[in-house]
Amino acid sequence: AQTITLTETSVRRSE
Amino acid sequence: SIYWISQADCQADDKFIFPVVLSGFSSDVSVEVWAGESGVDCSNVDNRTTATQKCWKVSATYNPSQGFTPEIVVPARTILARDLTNAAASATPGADVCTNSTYSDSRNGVPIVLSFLPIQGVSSSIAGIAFTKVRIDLGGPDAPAKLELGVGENRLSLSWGQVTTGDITGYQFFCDPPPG
Repeated sequence: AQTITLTETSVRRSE
Repeated sequence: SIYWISQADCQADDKFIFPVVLSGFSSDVSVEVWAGESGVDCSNVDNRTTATQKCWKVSATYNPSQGFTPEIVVPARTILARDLTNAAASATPGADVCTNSTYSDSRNGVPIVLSFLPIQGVSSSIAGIAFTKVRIDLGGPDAPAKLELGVGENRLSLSWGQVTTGDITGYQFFCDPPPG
């Protein structure tokens, strides 16, 4: 099955 | 922590960048990010189908191969545009969405859920993951109404009505003297 893993601490913003 | 989208963020064309790790993807499965207001399940295909659409697409369609680690980009303006008219909306919204859109008057933080969905075929999907920490707050509070100026000894006393249309951090009053 497909899994997507997102680590919140890796979220960035372009500014 | 909450990821706010402010008026300044919109004007600056701010973008969210989500590094994700994908596994188990066959070549016919892609990844898309869809936005919905809190309580709407964007993994339900009915909410992503034009006639009954409640969610809107906010990323490109990514076609990962096994082991690929993409960075998924979600422009703030695409969230704000709330384009329910086209399931594959691809146009990049301009700055007009900052002041002329569903959310341009939002003052109290509209919660938005971003759903990262594995998409297989035209109309199917299986449950992805939800990112629930985006809030939209494009507008400042209203100015206070019923401003009254009373005279005191060696001072002027101000009174005003409480503002309830937004998150208030304080009031500032300025004196505007006549010319000269």
